[in-house]
Amino acid sequence: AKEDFEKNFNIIKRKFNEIFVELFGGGKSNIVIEDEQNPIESKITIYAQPPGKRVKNITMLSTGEQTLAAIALLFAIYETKPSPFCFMDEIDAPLDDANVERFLTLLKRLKSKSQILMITHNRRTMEICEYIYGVTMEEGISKVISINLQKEVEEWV
Amino acid sequence: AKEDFEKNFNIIKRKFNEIFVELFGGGKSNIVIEDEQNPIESKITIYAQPPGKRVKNITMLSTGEQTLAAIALLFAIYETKPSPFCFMDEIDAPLDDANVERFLTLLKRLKSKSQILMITHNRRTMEICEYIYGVTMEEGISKVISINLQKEVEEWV
Amino acid sequence: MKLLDIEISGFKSFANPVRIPIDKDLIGFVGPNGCGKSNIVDAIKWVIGEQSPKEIRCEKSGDVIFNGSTLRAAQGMAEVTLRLSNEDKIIPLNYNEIEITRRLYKNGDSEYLLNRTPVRLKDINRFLSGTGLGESSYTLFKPSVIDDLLRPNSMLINDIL
Amino acid sequence: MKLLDIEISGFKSFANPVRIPIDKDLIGFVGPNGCGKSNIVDAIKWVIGEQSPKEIRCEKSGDVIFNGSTLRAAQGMAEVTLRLSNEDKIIPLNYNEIEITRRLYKNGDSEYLLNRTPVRLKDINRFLSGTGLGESSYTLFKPSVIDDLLRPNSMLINDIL
Ligand SMILES: Nc1ncnc2c1ncn2[C@@H]1O[C@H](COP(=O)(O)OP(=O)(O)OP(=O)(O)O)[C@@H](O)[C@H]1O
Ligand SMILES: Nc1ncnc2c1ncn2[C@@H]1O[C@H](COP(=O)(O)OP(=O)(O)OP(=O)(O)O)[C@@H](O)[C@H]1O
Ligand SMILES: [Mg+2]
Ligand SMILES: [Mg+2]
Repeated sequence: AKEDFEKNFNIIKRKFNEIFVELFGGGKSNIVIEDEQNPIESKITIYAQPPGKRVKNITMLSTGEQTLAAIALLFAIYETKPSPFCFMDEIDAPLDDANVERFLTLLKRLKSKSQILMITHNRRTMEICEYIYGVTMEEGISKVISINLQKEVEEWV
Repeated sequence: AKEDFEKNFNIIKRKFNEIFVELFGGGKSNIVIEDEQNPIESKITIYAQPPGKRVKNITMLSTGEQTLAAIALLFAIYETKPSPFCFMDEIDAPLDDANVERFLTLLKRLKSKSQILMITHNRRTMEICEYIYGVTMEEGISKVISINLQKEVEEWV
Repeated sequence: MKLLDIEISGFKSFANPVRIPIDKDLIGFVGPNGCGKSNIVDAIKWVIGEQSPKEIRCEKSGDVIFNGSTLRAAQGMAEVTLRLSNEDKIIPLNYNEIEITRRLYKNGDSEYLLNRTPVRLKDINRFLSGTGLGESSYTLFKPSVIDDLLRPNSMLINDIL
Repeated sequence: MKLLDIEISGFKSFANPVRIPIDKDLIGFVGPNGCGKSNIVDAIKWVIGEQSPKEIRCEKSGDVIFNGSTLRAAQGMAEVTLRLSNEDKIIPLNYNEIEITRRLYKNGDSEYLLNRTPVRLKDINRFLSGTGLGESSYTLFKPSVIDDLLRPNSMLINDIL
């Protein structure tokens, strides 16, 4: 079990850095097992350094930077232990327009490997969806209708 | 101290319901001191019921509904213990367009009583600001420039 | 393996039965606050066997059953069916399509069905293990998961591995 | 009482001195992720006496001093000055304008000034008490405050009252 853990951990560490550089356009990131003797129970520290900054620890970043770094790490985990589908529920909310674009580029790459169900309020994110469902609530009861893209998206947001 | 606590608590309770109805266009809300004997240390339960729904406890609401209900409560507290200024840091992010409009109407009322510093990525929220500062970062150092509304806001978002 | 569609009836705010085809790679759900988008995600996690009410934003397991609105009485049962393609036989069964169904009655009884045949939860877990489907924690990207990841003594990565 | 302007120098990402007039009722701050918007809010909370590093998103009190970037060395001091109007004499001092300044040096020394005269933190707290300025918890509306309010055993309302 310990070997498996360390093997997967190192894969995630490498992928985390690759995806981090892709999302931030530079910089570097790392995850470190604090207690080498007992990795499975050990605390894991996350380091993230956006390009041009001195920060080391992910907790010193801004809300948007933390979200983007965490997305990079979650994607790295997801690529190491894939699943046939995944959900994203308003994960793009704290991101500014430039970071949303970088996130969407990454998403396009991921969707070829597994199905993604995306809940969002962001128009740009809706535009890259292949199909969109509108959900409404009348008198406390939810209904789902399928929307023909572009034309209807304006009304729904 | 106990009398003061209960007096302020009842003011907040009343204002919470008023603002809740204004933000949700109906429904009702309440805050209840669980341990009457010892109000100052007691747990306080927050009830919130959007119009048309049976839900009672605020934790059963959606992300956006919880945010809007919490804003109503925070405003109620703020109106009971006013301060010369307050900050709002991306509090509008989980709200859909209709709820943003209701939030902004409330904001216009509040700004006549105290100064508000608002950090936002939402264009509609920017439009109601009387003055906007753009913040940029170059080589890890922040700069602030004042932007003339409307024309420049498009570029900044 | 791919998701084909999901049928929800009596689960949370879905009082009326609803069938949602999911046969594309990137599907968006949009709509106002509180309309039921996140409830769809909860329905998928629940049908594949989620046992912890907290993971699907409930206080107790019975909270998944539609509990009524101003115009509609509460229902007696929640039911969700997930249809999956299985041509690649990732699930070790000799079917090209697999339907997983979960029901919960107001009296607390629950049923699981695989291609409309009653099975136990243990069977569902056995068939799904190794597909990555049962692992719920890292397949849901949302702000509260990010908070868990960044919390000082987070064991999220350890749990996943 | 109204805010008139804030001057920030060497505090967090503000290596270069910056003066921001705040003489309107609703002022917006916009800009990309990580550019320094929330740092301005931290600067205001810090200058009026915030003692807990956690409340201004730091691990230790020295984290407020600009710690360098790829092109710039770390600074030796952080300084913030807040100018307030006091025509209504809410702060019991015979000035129409009040300037509060806080400095922190790399060696840990800190200074507080009121209208450029050295004072102690106790004096700042005494003058500000009753104005609502010192109470930081309920004057900052942000997602993490909402999370604190909705947490099962939250004492946020009790603390404020
Ligand atoms: N058992 C139930 N019976 C009836 N309604 C329920 C039940 N459980 C949850 N709901 C309702 O579902 C609504 C929440 O839906 P959901 O969380 O999916 O919203 P959402 O579309 O994700 O909104 P947001 O954009 O704010 O995140 C709540 O208003 C809640 O009252
Ligand atoms: N002592 C310091 N020295 C230098 N830079 C610092 C210091 N403290 C914080 N920073 C930097 O300030 C940046 C964060 O700024 P801030 O949190 O204000 O961003 P923001 O504009 O609010 O972004 P967002 O829109 O993502 O919330 C971080 O990238 C961090 O590296
Ligand atoms: Mg939701
Ligand atoms: Mg911020």
